[in-house]
Amino acid sequence: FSTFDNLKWKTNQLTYRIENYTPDMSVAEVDQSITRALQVWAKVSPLRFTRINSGTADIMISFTRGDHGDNSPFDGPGGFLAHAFAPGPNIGGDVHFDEDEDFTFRSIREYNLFLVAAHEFGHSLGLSHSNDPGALMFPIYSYTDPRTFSLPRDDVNGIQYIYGPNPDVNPKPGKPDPTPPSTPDACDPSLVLDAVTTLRGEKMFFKGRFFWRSYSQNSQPEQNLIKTFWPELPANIDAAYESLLSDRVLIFKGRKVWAISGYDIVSGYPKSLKSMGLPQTVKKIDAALYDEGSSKTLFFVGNYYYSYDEEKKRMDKGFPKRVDEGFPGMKSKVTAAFQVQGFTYLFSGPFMFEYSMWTRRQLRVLGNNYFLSC
Amino acid sequence: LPITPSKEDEVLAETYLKRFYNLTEETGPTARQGPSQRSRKVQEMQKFFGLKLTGTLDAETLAMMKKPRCGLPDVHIGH
Repeated sequence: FSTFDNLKWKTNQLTYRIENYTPDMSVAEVDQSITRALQVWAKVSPLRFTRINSGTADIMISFTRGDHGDNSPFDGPGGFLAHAFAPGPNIGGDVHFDEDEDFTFRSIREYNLFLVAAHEFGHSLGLSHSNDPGALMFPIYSYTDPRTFSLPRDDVNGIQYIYGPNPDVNPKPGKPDPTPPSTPDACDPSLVLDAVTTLRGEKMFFKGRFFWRSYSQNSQPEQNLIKTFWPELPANIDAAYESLLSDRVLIFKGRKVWAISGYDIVSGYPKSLKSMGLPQTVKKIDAALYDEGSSKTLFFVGNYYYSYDEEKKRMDKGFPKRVDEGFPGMKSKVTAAFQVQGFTYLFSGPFMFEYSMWTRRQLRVLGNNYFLSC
Repeated sequence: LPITPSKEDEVLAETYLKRFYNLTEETGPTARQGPSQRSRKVQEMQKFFGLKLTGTLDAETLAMMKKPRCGLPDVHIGH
């Protein structure tokens, strides 16, 4: 997180006023979005907010477009969605939303007002932009379901650095406050990846709400929120693989499978696991791998794996087989898998096992972050 | 692969860097050595977003500039 050179409010009792409304949403929806967005910060700090309907509030909230007299004009649809001023008198603390955007209440489409407002109020209270891609204060908008939104750790640390913690929160014994979500660290030796895949020469590593992209031109893998690229995809996916046959990446979670092509979800998806030839009894898969040598897709489920012929759209005979039958020495559950430069990598917990598909021999045991440039 | 930014992308990048990274018009003699101000500003932006520090408007950098975002400057706080 970062702050505006420690600019902060001198009081914890702040007022706000909604000066006008967007026609994109009902008045009640705007009110609810704004109130909830302020409560995001009130929950974890001593700050308290009171609404006023006339006069000058500490935080004046308005919907406006184009050049609106503060030397920071909006730019029409897309681009800049909103901005806010650091704590201070007059314009300080004020929040402006770009009326040229389509703001929404529940929809995944366009820009959820609660999420945009919560970010802007962070500025109103003294936080600048964070370079943590998982933080609310990261400058790029990404969708998160507002119903399950929880202020990330980086933002909690930021606001508590300025104002301290919420004095009213006394976790009951046995019921600790839920831990704020934090951003996974590629260099954490205990990191356990959810899924890995290739995509047109890139390597992608999924963990929670995030994924890292690693490609030859980039010395450091780039961490992004999954929702930034594919708003429809869930977090905590089970498995992923690149289908060279269809030039798509298949993403698995529970009984559902999505196909992505670049930034788009292929229409007709999500489909059921059954559509991939898996029996009805399989409720989820642990890992998936496209074997270039045999042009078969391997699905790992518990101690077994299936071989799927994508061209014929059917499961190969003689499967499932025990994993250690096909991959000698692999005794623990495979949690992610892919092939890189002809070698097969099976991930299990914080370890990665390198195999040659020709000899079926285990060649090396590596750390999970071997490809993540640590 | 390196791409040649379109005129539109160049304008977008200039507006972006002026707004968020305090890019100013370069006047006077051009220095013979060292990266240009724009290249340094592009690198600053790339560093913030965890992109590869090329100092050029590559595809990744342009894609990041085009994403919807908060209009508050990242580095230099406007007064």
